[in-house]
Amino acid sequence: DLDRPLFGPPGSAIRLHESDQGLKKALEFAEDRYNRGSNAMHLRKVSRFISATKQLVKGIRYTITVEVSNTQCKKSSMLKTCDFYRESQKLKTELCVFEVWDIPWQDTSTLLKQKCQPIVEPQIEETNKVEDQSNSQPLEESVALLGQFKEFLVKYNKVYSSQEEAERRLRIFHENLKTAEKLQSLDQGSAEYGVTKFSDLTEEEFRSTYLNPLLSQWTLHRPMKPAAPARSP
Amino acid sequence: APASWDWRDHGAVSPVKNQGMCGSCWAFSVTGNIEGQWFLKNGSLLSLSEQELVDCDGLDQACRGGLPSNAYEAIEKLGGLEQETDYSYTGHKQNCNFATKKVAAYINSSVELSKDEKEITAWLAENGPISVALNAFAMQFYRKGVSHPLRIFCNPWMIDHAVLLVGYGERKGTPFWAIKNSWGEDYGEQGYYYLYRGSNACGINRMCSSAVVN
Repeated sequence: DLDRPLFGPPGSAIRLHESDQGLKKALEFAEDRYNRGSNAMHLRKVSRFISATKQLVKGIRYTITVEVSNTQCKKSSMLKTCDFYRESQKLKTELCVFEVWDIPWQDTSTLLKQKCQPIVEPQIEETNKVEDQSNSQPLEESVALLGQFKEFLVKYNKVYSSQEEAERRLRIFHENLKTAEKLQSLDQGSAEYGVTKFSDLTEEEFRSTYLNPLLSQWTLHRPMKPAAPARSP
Repeated sequence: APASWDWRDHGAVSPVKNQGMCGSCWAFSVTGNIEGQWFLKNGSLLSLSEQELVDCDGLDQACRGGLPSNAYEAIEKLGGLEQETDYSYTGHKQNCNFATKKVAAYINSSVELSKDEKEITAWLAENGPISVALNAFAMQFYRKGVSHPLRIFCNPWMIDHAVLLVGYGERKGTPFWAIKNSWGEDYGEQGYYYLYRGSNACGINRMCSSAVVN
């Protein structure tokens, strides 16, 4: 039961440092499975560690966010050390989220989830025109969103019960940011809309927790005496 | 009416409060109004209890919502409001433990104001902060500045949040209402929401009322 003191309450996710031994083993397993599953010619390896958590379930579940890029090694070569390409176009870097389920007492690991999306670099053509990013999902947007969400969690001291809950709240946070941008672009005043302490709530949660639907039930209103108008300034 | 007015400058508004995870905005709006009326009639600014309304106002529905018009009636029947410190806020309904001997402020009746924004402006400057209600959709995302959402975002018939009008003025040519909210000081501009004045935005003109203290 050595691990128990290192975990929070059952089910809660604990942030990991890159040097964690268990994490290294899980990451190697995920990398291996990733290469087996892809038909790319070159071996791809983790080029940058972003974040990871572990959670006590029947065994240990690791959730890892990393960048994966092309090395110069062909898959067929059995070279031990492989360098990354220097040219960013050849790197073909992807942002990936892996979920590895590790069962130490059976010495087995399972890749539960692998989600990767390419990182699109701005394409500078001869005419120096920068490609329009708005209709693609660049990594910068994802990383910026993660950064904003992290700031939000710290500022408003938000704690979620599980990794799934955190990911769900991140999605709601993202939707709310888009609504705020819409409000912002169409506002006729000088307001600033954006992240508030309610940014991780769906519109329905916000309405049912903080608002007062009775107010718009006009039939409930008790008629009141009219106020006398103002006399003078 | 004067070009601008702010009852915070005249000592008639207590610090911003926090209703927590409870739909008791109606109670905060009404106590805010009565705090202002009591101050103007007696010269002392009290912080009055919303929890008393949440627990003891049988006409309304505590954290599931309520109407200012009902709350005034309930306060008249109860005999008045205790101070915040005597009946402190918990954010959920409990048994009523109202004590008449602790009543700090009472009201004699209540009135409904005109729906004309110019009239409301003049009335506020003359008589004190006003209990109002509006559509709060944009408020979930509001950080600062004078909010003037498009009508599609702020249906004036879908009133779902009660607040307190404490002042009005202009910022860089944009007329505004200064609105005391009850979501804590870390919301909006130190707890305040500023809304465009002059277009009945978000239905701000639809449910204006005040207690009357003789």
